[in-house]
Order: sequence, then C-alpha cells, then structure tokens
Amino acid sequence: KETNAAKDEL
Amino acid sequence: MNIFRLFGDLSHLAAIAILLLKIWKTRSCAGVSGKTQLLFAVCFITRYIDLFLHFVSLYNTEKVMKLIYISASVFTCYLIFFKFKATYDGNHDSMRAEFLIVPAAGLACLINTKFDAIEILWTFSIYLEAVAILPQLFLISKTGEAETITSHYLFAQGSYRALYILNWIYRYHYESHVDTIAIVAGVVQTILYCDFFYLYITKVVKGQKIVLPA
Repeated sequence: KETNAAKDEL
Repeated sequence: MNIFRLFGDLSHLAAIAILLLKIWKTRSCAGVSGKTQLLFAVCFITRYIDLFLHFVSLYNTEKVMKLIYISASVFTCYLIFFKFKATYDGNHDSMRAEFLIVPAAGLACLINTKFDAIEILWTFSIYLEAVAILPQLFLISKTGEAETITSHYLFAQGSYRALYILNWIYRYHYESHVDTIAIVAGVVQTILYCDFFYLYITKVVKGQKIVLPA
C-alpha cells in the first residue's frame, strides 16, 4: 500500500 | 520507529558531525566536495519545506532533527564557500552539478505519486539525494586519495541510507508500508557507495589510507 502521503521518515 | 531507522538517522547525524568537526578542527575543507554539500543542503530544504510553510512548534524530535539537518548543512556550506574558501579544492570539485539537478527535477515531474508542488519537491529531493554524493566520489577519484576522517564521513553517510533499506524491509514486512520511490532511489544511492565501502573495509579499518590507483 503506497503511503507516501504520510511523510513520516526523514 | 524501528532500530534500523534509528541507527540510520544516528549514522546520518554522525556523518554531518564528523564533516563539521573535520573542517572546523583542521580549519580546512581540502578533500571535501562543496558541490555535494550544496546538493545535500538543497535536498534538506526541498524535503522539509513544510517547516517553513506552516511552522508548527518544535513539539517533537522529528521537527528538531529536520532543523538540525538544514542548519548543519547550510553551516557546512558556509564553512566551505566562505570561511575556509581558501582551502576549497575547486579545481578537483569539477563535476557539473547541473547534470544531477536537472535530471532529478525532470524525473520528479515525470515519476511521482501526486502531481502537486510539495510532493514533487519531496520527490526531487529523494532523487537528488541518491546522486548527491557523486561530486564527492568524483573529487576523490581526481585527487586519488581521501583523508581518513573524510573516509569515516563517507562511511557514515553511506551507511545511513543502507540502514534505511533495512528499515524499509522491516516496515514492508511488519507494517506493509511501501514507498517505492524512496526505496528505488535509496538502493541506487547505496549502490554508488559499494566500491567505497569495499575500499573502506579493506583499508581504512586496517589503519591504511585510501589511495586510488592514480
């Protein structure tokens, strides 16, 4: 599942 | 947050700190590619643009880390291009940065998950980071050697994204989280360090200096 929206990585 | 991402971020912080210390202590940026540092600064600014848009209070470590990355990379560029400009090896730092920036920007407009400004800036930052180390590796190949401290910097810098790959495997397996763009770019980025990793592990670890066959 592409979860790009939540940019939770640095 | 998992152990791989934690150590990845710590390795990244260590790389930034090692480089700053090297330049500050030796009061010289010999052997350091200013272009690579500029590209990294661009990566951080375009990736963390949300910090400038809606500035939210520094309520979590992530915001603080982003500010540390941006300020440290800008300060490193300041040391290279202003304070210790006389020691900047411009002749050997001759890879055309435009050849990295333009394709990254073009690709970000073609391959992205959403065609909106913030997403494209983020994608550009991911693609640019994958190739940002090239001027530094190019400089070392031109000078034919790397100071030991610079080798440690490169090892930490390369390890950070290698650890992120493990983080992505972990997240795929346990959280079914997949970020294809970041993963592909991260793998390319890590592959670029392979020959350096080989030299580092076979030489620097034994106390020898990295000298490329001139």
